[in-house]
Amino acid sequence: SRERFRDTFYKVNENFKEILPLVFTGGKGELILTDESDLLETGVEIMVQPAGKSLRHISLLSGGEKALSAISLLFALYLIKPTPFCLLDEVDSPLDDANVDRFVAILRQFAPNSQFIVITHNKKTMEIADTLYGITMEEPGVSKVVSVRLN
Amino acid sequence: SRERFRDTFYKVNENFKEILPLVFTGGKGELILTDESDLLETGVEIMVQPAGKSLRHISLLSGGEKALSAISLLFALYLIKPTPFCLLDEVDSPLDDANVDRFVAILRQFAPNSQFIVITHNKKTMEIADTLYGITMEEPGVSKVVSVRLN
Amino acid sequence: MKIKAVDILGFKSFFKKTSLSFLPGITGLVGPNGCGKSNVVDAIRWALGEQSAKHLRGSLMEDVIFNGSREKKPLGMAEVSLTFANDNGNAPVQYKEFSEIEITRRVFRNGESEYYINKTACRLKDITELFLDTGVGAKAYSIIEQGRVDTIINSKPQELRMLIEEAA
Amino acid sequence: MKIKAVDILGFKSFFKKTSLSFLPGITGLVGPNGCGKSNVVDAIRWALGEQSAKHLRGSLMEDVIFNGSREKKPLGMAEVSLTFANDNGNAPVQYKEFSEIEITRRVFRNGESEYYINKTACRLKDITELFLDTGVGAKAYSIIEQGRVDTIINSKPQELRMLIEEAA
Ligand SMILES: Nc1ncnc2c1ncn2[C@@H]1O[C@H](COP(=O)(O)OP(=O)(O)OP(=O)(O)O)[C@@H](O)[C@H]1O
Ligand SMILES: Nc1ncnc2c1ncn2[C@@H]1O[C@H](COP(=O)(O)OP(=O)(O)OP(=O)(O)O)[C@@H](O)[C@H]1O
Ligand SMILES: [Mg+2]
Ligand SMILES: [Mg+2]
Repeated sequence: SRERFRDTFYKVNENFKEILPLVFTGGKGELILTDESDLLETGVEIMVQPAGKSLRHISLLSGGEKALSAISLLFALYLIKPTPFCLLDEVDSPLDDANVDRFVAILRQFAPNSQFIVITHNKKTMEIADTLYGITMEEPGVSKVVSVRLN
Repeated sequence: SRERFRDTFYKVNENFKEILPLVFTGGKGELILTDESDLLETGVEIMVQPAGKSLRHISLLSGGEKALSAISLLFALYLIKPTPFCLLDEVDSPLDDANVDRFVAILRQFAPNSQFIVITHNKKTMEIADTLYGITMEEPGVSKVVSVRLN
Repeated sequence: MKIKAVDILGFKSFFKKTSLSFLPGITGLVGPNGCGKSNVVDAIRWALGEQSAKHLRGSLMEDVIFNGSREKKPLGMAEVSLTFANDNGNAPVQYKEFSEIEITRRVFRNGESEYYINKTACRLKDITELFLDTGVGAKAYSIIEQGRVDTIINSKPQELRMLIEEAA
Repeated sequence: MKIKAVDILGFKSFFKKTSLSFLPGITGLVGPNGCGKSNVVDAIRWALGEQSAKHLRGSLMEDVIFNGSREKKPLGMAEVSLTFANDNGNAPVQYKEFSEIEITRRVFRNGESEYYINKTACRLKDITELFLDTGVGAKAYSIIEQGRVDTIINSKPQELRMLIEEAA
């Protein structure tokens, strides 16, 4: 219904606007409706302004900036009805070290009592984790959990 | 034309079959035609058999295995008519350390006299590079090249 | 209800019984390509009652049963158990006494499924209701599978609209 | 013909003149997100004669000109030069004397383009022919842009066929 969409859009947009300046330091972002006059049919677009740059559509950002924007949208949706745990599979692969830090910081800030299970190849993310499990295959085709020590 | 497609398909398949066991140690792979009786209309599919696993369509592999297979296909095509230089933008992001090593090894083996320009966030790839340039933005919106020292 | 542990047996590449206990905070799952990390995500999603095969990277429900390796024959059953801390007071009254709630899902090669709560057989419906009451059920944004971020990046305006509608 | 250097001025985020010299072997380009690494790839592709705007992540050719930042106004021209070692003997006879061949491409806000070989004005056609003779031109598999690997992974059988046909 028109009402329900407008309410949900408002909520996720408020969350998104709050998260963006934390992942784009000195920047901002928002969701916009492609047709504000038609709430039943309108589409939604992601607009982002990294620090010192202009407000632009997500498609004009760099690879890592796009990922950070999409992750922020997913997290903004998550915060509407947070679950006690959240699983993230390799969301950090296009992020540089500083953006990995910012990403983890928003996890800790917005959902301090949640559990996050994060699959990653990124050493920085591994350093930030409270617990680490390694999954390997000693015997081909058969998974095995091993303990992990970071140097 | 039917002839030309068959020849090109044969060439890229031979390259692909040669590269696969080097990125999937103990494994193999090949390209197959969806309709061998209709060379004008047939599609092409990628089949891979990682070590100790069965031959399967690329869609059934893990994230990193898919990337390795796709990179191998692109490289098999490249080898048909190699250019003196080749640019690779963040192809290594889903690869684990061992697969990054294998990927770089095939670059060095098959195109030892080529120049490769590789954009990466991966520390392992950076260690393997012969030369490193850093691109940063001290002033927002303005790119700048800096020298890079790896610890 | 926080997750305390997941036990995986016969599910995809987990031929042997595998247990992971989850503490508060951030748990990292690492390892080489193709070793089973995303399969752990699939196992948890499946145990939470995922019915759609397309969310489990397979075309048939039986695809989740260990289908053999070079040295091991295929298994006949897959089973995943999730143990929750019963800590938010929202659980249905019959579970009030339990400090933990364990849900188990099994599937057999013939397609039959079994469900258990604290080792007592139940219907899928009981598990779904338990999750609705305790706020665990909403899988849409609590599981971000490999490749999902790219899907969002490439989404058209209408697809983003649907994403938001699902959160309503 | 190996690349010896690329000089970028006014192209996308390269407000200042930027030079990168390329030695044999593997050159790594690193740095934070959004700083201009992929723009270097776009610059090289553009200097090689790319005519299709969709391969340059922009909708108009003028999108490649530096369009301003917080402290700098937009520029009126973009220029990229590529310097090659004339080492494989395939270059057209008029370049026999040169140990290096430098090609330059410029575009202005009004849409006009200029092309140079060794600082002598020429037509785009001359550059395209030079590349055909020296085997530099084949861009399809020598430039793997960000996201291309995912595109291959998600390609349908007909799309993979087209990929192979392009290599014929
Ligand atoms: N039913 C099954 N039986 C046995 N093995 C299976 C089954 N389903 C999937 N697999 C195997 O599980 C492996 C994939 O594991 P998974 O996708 O979890 O890897 P991953 O650790 O996430 O790797 P990456 O880092 O590349 O994403 C594949 O080799 C696949 O063949
Ligand atoms: N015509 C232009 N004028 C000025 N800046 C531009 C222009 N076109 C693109 N840019 C900017 O260049 C930046 C993107 O650079 P690029 O895509 O090269 O980043 P990157 O280093 O590859 O990052 P990532 O690691 O995230 O892929 C963007 O911030 C974009 O706004
Ligand atoms: Mg995975
Ligand atoms: Mg980039």
